[in-house]
Amino acid sequence: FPANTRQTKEEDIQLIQKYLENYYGFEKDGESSVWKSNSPIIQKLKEMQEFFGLEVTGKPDSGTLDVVQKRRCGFPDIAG
Amino acid sequence: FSTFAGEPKWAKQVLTYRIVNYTPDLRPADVNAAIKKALSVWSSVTPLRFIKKDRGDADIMISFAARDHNDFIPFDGPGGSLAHAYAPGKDFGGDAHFDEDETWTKSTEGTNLFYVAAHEFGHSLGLFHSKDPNALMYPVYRKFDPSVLPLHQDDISGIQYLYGPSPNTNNDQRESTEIKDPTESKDPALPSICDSNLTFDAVTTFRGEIMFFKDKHIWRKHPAVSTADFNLISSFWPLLPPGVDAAYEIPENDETVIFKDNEFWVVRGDTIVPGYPQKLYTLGFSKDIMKIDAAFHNINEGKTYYFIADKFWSYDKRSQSMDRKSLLIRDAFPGINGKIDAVFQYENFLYFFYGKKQFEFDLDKKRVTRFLKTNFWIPC
Repeated sequence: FPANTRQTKEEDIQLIQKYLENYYGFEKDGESSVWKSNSPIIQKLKEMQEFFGLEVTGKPDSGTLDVVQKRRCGFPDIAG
Repeated sequence: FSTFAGEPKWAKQVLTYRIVNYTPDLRPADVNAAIKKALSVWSSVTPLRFIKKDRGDADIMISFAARDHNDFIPFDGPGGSLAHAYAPGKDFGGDAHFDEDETWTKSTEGTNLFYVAAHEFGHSLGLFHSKDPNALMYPVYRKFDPSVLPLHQDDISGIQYLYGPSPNTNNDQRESTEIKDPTESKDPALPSICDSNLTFDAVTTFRGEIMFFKDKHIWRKHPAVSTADFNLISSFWPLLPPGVDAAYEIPENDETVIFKDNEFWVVRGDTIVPGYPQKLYTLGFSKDIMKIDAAFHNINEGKTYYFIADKFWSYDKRSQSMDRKSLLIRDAFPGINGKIDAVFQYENFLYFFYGKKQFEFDLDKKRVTRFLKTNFWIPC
């Protein structure tokens, strides 16, 4: 079980990161992709959770994953 | 709602659009209807009007493509990103791209083209995404009720912040649950070019085309093209009333003069020349003349002819004088007796319309050369 969970978790992380790159102007590089409490990716995740009225946890929780997997407009949600 | 940074918006009210290519998921006619209906969602609450072009450049270029498609935002295959559009501006500005890897439908199954297009055209007009989950400009695609106008008050507030309200309907569009697509043939009020009893209000040449006015619509026909475009008059000139009386073109000035009751407008392309409408008498008519039936401008003579009942007046551009007295139509145009609905000149012939009939008149031979059906020029 742990292996599966770990893989799914990795996929989820990738999915959310891609979403933040596409629609929240997150720019991936070595350091910023680390999921530490104040890292850029956490800030972007909070922005996204706030835009969609989700609980702003800064964590890749189920509510966030649910939104990330929905079909949507290809234009970003924040002014680029 | 929100706008793009710097609030880019179109400086004009009449915008052109062109469907550059079509998705194989739908019949072209369904794509045309979905796009037209999606644009009418926005024109129903603003002064904006949209004219379809079939060739050349347009303000809003609409295309279907998959993955990388020559802009910096490649699509991502089925699901995920469905489409995107650019803020108002030149080149890419206003353009809308739809992901061909989606299954485009005109129902609530798959991805409904009308609904996505209505959202994307919000971007093309200057709106950014909305946080209101009920708003059309919310970024996530949701199941929707096709019988209800998809605009939420948040969308209407946003678009009217940029362009103001529609000049001829109340601000709150929420009562209108159905978008009337002007090309819907179900609407009994729509004139049909195949109607053998068809009559026209006015006919004129217009920048190489011929324009046939009927109630609130116009047919536009280029002599070299087999098809004709069918538009609302308001999509060209939002402030012009329906049911015009007469129209003629002065090609050398690139002006077209359009009459309704005792007023007339001068238009150049899709713009009404400032200072119009003006009253009929300013052309030299007596003030008791309250409307004219038809008119044409003879470019060779430099004269403009105005028809009222069974008489006509002519204005000589060179001497800048209007006839003091009217003449009988049948004296100058033998075979044309009585009141006419419309007239226009094409090459060296005049075409007189009255009722269901059309008479071709040879200006050299000074006689009627052909009897034609009213809809002779436009394929049924």
